[in-house]
Amino acid sequence: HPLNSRWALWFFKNDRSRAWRDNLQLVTTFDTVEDFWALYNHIQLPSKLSSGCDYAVFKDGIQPMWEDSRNKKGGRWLVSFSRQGRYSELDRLWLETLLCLIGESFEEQSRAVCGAVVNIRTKRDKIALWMREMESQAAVLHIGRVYKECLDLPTKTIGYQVHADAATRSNSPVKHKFVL
Amino acid sequence: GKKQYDREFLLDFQFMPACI
Repeated sequence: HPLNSRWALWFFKNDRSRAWRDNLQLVTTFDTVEDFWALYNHIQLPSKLSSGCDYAVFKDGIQPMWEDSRNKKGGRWLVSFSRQGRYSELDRLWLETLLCLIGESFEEQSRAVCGAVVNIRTKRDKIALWMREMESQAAVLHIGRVYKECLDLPTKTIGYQVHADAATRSNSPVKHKFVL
Repeated sequence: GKKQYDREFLLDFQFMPACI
């Protein structure tokens, strides 16, 4: 059962002695439903990863970083949660994120979706859906509403951030341009 | 055409043996 796009799984493991880019590894790519599950069933769930690790699943050819030309002017819908929420919600929300990515749940806006990232961190874990520059706010909000519905989250739990704001922030938190 | 799959369809394949 072919997927609409070919996807790549990336793994990031924080090693402070190396450059950020060197800690990011392309694991593999897949483009069928069967290969997706073969991979998913074979790797650790996010809740089993150590702090400082990330998984990223992006359309093949797009690197999971702000610097990629497809990401540069885009943004992300972000859900973040404290450690208490981790064991009940993290793995479920990551799987739902992957299913809406590979199933292309965003209809005509699916083309604008670049990928998704889960960050395992000491204070708060994060899951984000990344998208390229959008032609309208309505398109950004459409993706956010569909995504929130996929995750089955209550109101005001996901926020949209522009990558350029995140990339240039100093110590201040990144503002949410929209909250759903 | 564009291939869209809903979550139930995708989940049906999770534990399906690869060669059938």
